[in-house]
Amino acid sequence: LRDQQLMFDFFASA
Amino acid sequence: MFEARIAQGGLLKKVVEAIKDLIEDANFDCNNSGFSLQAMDSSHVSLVALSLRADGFEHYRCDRNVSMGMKLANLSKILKCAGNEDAITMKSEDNGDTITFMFETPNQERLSEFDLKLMDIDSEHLGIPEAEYDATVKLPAGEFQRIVKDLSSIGDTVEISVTKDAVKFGTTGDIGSANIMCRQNKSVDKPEESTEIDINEPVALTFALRYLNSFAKATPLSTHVVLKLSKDLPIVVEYHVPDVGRLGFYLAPKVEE
Repeated sequence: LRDQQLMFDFFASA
Repeated sequence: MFEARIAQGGLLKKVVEAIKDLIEDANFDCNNSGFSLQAMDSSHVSLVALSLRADGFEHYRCDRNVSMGMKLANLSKILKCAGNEDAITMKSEDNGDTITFMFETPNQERLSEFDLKLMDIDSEHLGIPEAEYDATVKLPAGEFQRIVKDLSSIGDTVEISVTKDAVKFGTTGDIGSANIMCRQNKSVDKPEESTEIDINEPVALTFALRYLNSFAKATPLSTHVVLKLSKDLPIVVEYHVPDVGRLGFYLAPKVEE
C-alpha cells in the first residue's frame, strides 16, 4: 500500500 | 479515421510482448503526434508508458483523437500471426468498434488481414511529472536483463546503488546473497557495450525483482536501458527505440517500514 501511495503521489504531482 | 503503417512490424510485436504480462488491457491513444499507451499494472505499483511518434511510421494519418481499448493478450495473439519482417498497417474508422491489422510480407506476395474487436476501458490518464533524478545509468539492455534474472534466483528484491563510478545490484535471500557491480565504461570502439553514469547525488533504492524482470522483456527493443533513480521516487526503466519512440516503466521503491 505504501508502494501504491508513492506512485499515486508521484503522478498526482504532474 | 486512423491509419498507420510501420515497415518494421517486428517492432510492434516486440512492444506488445514486452508489456502483455504486466497489463491486461489498455487504451491506445492516437492523435496527430503519434500513438501512445499508458497503463498501470493490476496491483497499481508500476506504470507502463509507451509512445511511438507519428514520424516513426512510414505512413500516419489520424483525423481525430481516438482511444482504442484492447486486451493485450488478444492483441498479442493477432500480432503473433505477423512475420518479424512483415510491414504492419493498422486501420480504424472513427467510432469503429474494431481495428484492422494488415500484414504484408517483404516480397508483397502474402497479404493478411485481422480484425480485433475494441473494448471500452475506463482508465484515468495520469500525468508523468518531469523530475530531476539523482542518478541516471545507461547500461546494455542485455546486461540489465541478465542481472535481474540472476539475482531473482537468490532474492525477491534488489538494492540498486549508484555512485560516481559504478552501479551495484545487491540481493539477499534464504540461500545467501549476491552483489553485481557494473563500472562506468564509455568504451568508444563498442558503443553497444558502454555503461554510462550521470550522477547528482549517490542513491540507493530497493525494488521488487519480479517487476524488473517483467520490464526486461523489452530488451529486444533497444541496445541500452536507461535507469533513472531518485530517493522516494519511482524508478524509471526506459527503452529507447531509435527514430520511433520509447517504452518506459515506472516502479515504486520498497520503503522501509
